[in-house]
Amino acid sequence: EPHLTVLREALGVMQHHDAITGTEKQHVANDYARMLNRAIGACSANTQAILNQMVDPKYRRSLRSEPEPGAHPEVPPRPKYKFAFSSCHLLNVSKCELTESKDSFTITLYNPLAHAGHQYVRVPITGDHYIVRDYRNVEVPAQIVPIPEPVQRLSYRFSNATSELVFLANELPPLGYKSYFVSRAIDTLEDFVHEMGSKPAQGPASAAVEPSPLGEPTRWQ
Amino acid sequence: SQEVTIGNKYLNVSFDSSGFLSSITVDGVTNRLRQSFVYYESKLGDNEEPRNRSSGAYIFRPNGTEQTVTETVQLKVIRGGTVQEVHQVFSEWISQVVRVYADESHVEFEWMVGPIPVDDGIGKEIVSRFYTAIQSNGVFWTDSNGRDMLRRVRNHRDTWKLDLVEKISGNYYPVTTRIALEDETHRLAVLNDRAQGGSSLEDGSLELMVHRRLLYDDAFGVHEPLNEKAFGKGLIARGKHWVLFGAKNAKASPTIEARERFLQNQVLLPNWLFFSDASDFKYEDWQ
Repeated sequence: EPHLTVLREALGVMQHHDAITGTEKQHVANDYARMLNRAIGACSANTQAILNQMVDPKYRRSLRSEPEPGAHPEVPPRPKYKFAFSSCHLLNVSKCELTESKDSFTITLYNPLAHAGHQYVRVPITGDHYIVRDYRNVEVPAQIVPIPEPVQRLSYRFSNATSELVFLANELPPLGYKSYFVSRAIDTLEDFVHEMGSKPAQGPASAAVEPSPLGEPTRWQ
Repeated sequence: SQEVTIGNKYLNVSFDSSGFLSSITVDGVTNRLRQSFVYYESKLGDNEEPRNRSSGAYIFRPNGTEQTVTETVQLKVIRGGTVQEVHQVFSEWISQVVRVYADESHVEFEWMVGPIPVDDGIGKEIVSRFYTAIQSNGVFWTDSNGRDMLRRVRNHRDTWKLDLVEKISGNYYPVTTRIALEDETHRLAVLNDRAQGGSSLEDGSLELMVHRRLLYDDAFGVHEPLNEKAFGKGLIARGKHWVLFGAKNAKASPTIEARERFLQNQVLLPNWLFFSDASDFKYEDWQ
């Protein structure tokens, strides 16, 4: 409940006419963005908890929660789960640290409407070959599309992604969810050699497959 | 230097040799559909005179000058089984992706505008404008907070005789989710992903303001110009417009108006996306 209240309070503030129309001073606009970001982050604890109640019990157990550095004292720490569902709030600038850095990840779509739906999913990636499978182990047709050059050139996007993976998520149940398993594929010897060749030559092999840090300065939040 | 076409089983859109969107083909019938970006230069007024204030956060008041961004657009075409895209570069600060998904009957425009250059000392208000051959006779529709579509008539108010001094801004209306125009045979609707100002300043054309950067306060209380700076530069805005164009056919099921409402539901109340690291899971375990 306290997590939800953070967003309730933020939305209360955002009903001011300046927040609706954008006629607030710039530093107030920045503060509104900060409040909303914090509130949406707090509510992610709730969505995470609910999604974990839906998944298999063996992944449901929560781990010990620790207060996050800099967290608001009135907001309880978020529970940690073995199978964590996280959001990517920077998808609108074609950035998602998880999909860019992991070789295997899942995408879960929750449909908040009371009728079935579909959506073309777009996620930023760094590889060349990916396999998308649904829960029935059926491979879903997917396409890799380059991120437009003007977007890639944005100096403060802090992303290594040069492409987006696009696929159709269909038959999304009303008020329900559907998940897809995405794995990066190295499907030919030629690709394998190319893949290895693109890694730094120095260092142990285990280090080579670790996702490299995105180089994002810690001062940006 | 050649015409480019992308499309799917429902529609095709073509780009002329200058790189601008030029036509749309639906059910085998080709119609004019041009899109470009233009900008209005902002008025520097005298804030001591209430009727002559500068264009600012509260007032959209162009100085009467409309500028085109470019005469030629650079194109890059991406084709595939899931989506076909044309990446357009209009200038150093305006670019766009025009996108047709395999199983959708609309065209998606993902625009990116900024940082708006103001080194010339002139504020600028950028609009995306669509041109069709629809004989709209000054009539267009804008929504009211995502609900009813309200009929708007250019240079007209229903309850008094209007003599507009500001012909552009006087015809602008809030567009929360949709703006549309039509004649007896065709209809064009543009859905937006955020509230914007919009209008139809000529028959058959629709426009939505996507970004603005102004250098003067308009003396309505905010006490600073609408000059958002990120990292010392002007703000870059990125967003989407979804365009539905088609024949008006009352017997069609669903009608084009109904398709607009379905699309509104789909794009404005989207699915929530969650991501999970599956590095420690085999597919079968996850399944």
